[in-house]
Amino acid sequence: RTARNTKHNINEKTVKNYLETFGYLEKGQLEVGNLLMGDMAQSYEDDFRIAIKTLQQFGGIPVTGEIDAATKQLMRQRRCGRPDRELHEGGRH
Amino acid sequence: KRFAKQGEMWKHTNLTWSMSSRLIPSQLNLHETRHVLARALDVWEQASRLTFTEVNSDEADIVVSFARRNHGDAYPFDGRGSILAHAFFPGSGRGGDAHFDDDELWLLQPKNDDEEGTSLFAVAAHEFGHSLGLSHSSVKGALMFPWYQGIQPNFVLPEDDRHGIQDMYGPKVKKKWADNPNYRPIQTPPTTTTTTTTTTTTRRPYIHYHDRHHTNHRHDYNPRNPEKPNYYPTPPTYYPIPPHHPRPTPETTTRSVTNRPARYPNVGHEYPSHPRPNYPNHNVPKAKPSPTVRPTPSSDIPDTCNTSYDAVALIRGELFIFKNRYHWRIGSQGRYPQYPIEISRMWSGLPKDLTHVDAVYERPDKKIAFFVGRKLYLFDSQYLVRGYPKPLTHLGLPESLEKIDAAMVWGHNDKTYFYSGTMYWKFDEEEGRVELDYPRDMSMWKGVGYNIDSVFQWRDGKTYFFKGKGFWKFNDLHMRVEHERQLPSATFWMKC
Repeated sequence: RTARNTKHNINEKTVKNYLETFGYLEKGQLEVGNLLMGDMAQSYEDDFRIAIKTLQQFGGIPVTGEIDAATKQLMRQRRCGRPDRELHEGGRH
Repeated sequence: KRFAKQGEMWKHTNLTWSMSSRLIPSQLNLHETRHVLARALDVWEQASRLTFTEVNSDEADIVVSFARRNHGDAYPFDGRGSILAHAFFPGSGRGGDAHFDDDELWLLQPKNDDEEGTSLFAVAAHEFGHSLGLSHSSVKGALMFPWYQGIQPNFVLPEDDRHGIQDMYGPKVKKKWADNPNYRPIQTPPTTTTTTTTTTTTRRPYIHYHDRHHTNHRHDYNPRNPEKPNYYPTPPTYYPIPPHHPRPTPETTTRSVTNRPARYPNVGHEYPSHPRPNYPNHNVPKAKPSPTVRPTPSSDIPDTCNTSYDAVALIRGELFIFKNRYHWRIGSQGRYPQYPIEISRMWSGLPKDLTHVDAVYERPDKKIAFFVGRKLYLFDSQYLVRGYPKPLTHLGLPESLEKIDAAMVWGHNDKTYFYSGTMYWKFDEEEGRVELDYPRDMSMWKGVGYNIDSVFQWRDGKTYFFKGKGFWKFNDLHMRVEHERQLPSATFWMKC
């Protein structure tokens, strides 16, 4: 069996994918953000930081809103595949 | 910071569980694996009124599978990565089932694990929490905490999890059954069953006597009279469809065989308590049943008052019901006479050797979409739009998708949805592609199960799901069927 890959590189893309997989961020939300200018783009930037803070809070690590070492370590940890925040249909969360 | 309930829970407390007959662990001893899983279930049994009986059937409430990567649901595994397993909330079909990543190195002994090995007991106890209706908890140390924490040797269910399960199913009743105030006389001689006894139980209302824990028995059947449906949706109101101006029909012949896969055989044989004889010893899932072309005998005209439906759609305000090669049309004056007639008589652009259609819906732009096997046929009134049929992949649907079960524009948010098997997609009509955050699991539409036949929005703005010869009215707000029991389609829609 191949050894567990615990050193995989964590960058903004993998963080976004992680946040989407486990229900902290809706898929495609940031792509729309990149198209918008001014304060609308800023609000999508905030969504990303809010999602990181929510993950940090749920995971019981310091809430900084940054992709810091503790957050990277949390994201490398083995875990259940279900989302932490369950999706709803019809736009309600 | 505490447990979270997802909302779904089991209506009965005597749950059955089984290893999947197909997806078994490729690296573990089966007998020991079953023993570990039984211990993990016992964690929840000791804290609640639930009881778990192992059976040997893929129809059990909780079916445990060991699978790799993409394994037919919306949550692929990642090899030896960070995702270990997942499970589905209570419900029919796949509801309650637990999937474990077969690429992981699972440890069966309760010794402390390390970076490589993972305790199957710890993960199974967590996943079974989902199977019972618990979501993730943000309490560190709780069993339902989403990140793996290994397991302490003499494991005791943490308080947060105990509160969660007892909040849903009630605490275990330890008192002797004789002096239990709500004990009621047994009407049939008790059959002694214990947790580890393996028996094939069929889901029927019965009195279950369980003496190992001296729990009082429960009347599981409902003494009330069977509920009479206390409503009748407004009867369909009809108005004539605007006349079509037939144009010369270009001779388009596209030959495509459409077929409907045979229903998957149901495994349900007796299972001795010791390991199963001649057990398949490799993890290659059985090949999918080869799709068989539905025969088209001359007399495949469906019986109007005794049939299921392949597709149902509201087109130009009239109700079209499709079955085999035929369709009925219900207008303002009721069912059109001389129906059912061949579908191809109205939509000649469909394949000549058409056996049935899978799904039909009227798009917001008033074009009519027919799904036949892996293809989409788009019609402008009766005329096939140039460039069609197109493959399902053209809509962003996966290559592996063999057919669509149903399609509709959902009145709740005016978005288009496609359904197939255990999954569904939201479709962006402007983009012409399914949206990114899909597919999702059908259990979102509570009560309709999987593999539906059709869905559509009727003139009363309500959503109706069809399966077999019955239908459910669906509550869009609560995202669940309005009545557990299906209503007969023939009586209501065909006025039989």
